[in-house]
Amino acid sequence: DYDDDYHDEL
Amino acid sequence: MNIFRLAGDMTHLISVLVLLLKIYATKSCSGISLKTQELYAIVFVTRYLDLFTDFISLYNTVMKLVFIGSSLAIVWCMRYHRVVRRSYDRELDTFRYWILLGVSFILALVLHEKFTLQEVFWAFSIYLEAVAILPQLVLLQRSGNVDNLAGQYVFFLGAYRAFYILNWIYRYLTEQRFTRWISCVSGLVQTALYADFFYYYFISWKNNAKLQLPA
Repeated sequence: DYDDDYHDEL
Repeated sequence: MNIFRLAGDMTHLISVLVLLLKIYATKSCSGISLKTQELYAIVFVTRYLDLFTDFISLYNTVMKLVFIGSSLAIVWCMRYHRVVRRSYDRELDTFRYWILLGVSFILALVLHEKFTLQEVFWAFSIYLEAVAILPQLVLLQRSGNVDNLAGQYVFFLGAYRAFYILNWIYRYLTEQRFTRWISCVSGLVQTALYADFFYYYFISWKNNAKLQLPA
């Protein structure tokens, strides 16, 4: 689960 | 991580390596837009503000450093390297990119995920990347003949975002809460801007002819 501003993409 | 995103990142990396190869091997940056390179440097710097605060994975951190480092190195080379800078098509690379910077920033102030400095800059980098290729495409059309490495550079740069679109579709279907509308819409616009380039690139490849973009 991640919150919206967690950017795991480059 | 999924195969589409990995393919996208690798294609993006290849595009950077092709450009570095062209500049290093031929000591020339003819056919390359400095403005697009500067826009990409801004894209990476503003997108990876979380480089030192959020550790996601070694892969993620290494790739961020590679993209930031290579884009800054290419801008430096094209501006200051005494041999390379002479081959820069200064008089052809005249796209008024301040417009792209201004519109992207205003859009980021209006449309973002959260109104925080990091999120506004992240959205700015997404919008800016969608249009960052425009000076390069204009330069290619003006310079007429496109040398192989410059054509391959633009091809891989366009292909990477197409893989990312497949990645977003895959994540949307497999992760219940995946919503990345800002990235998806911008990614679609970005890939669409390459459409005519891809068309002429395919034609030149099929006819085994030099890539000619209509002026």
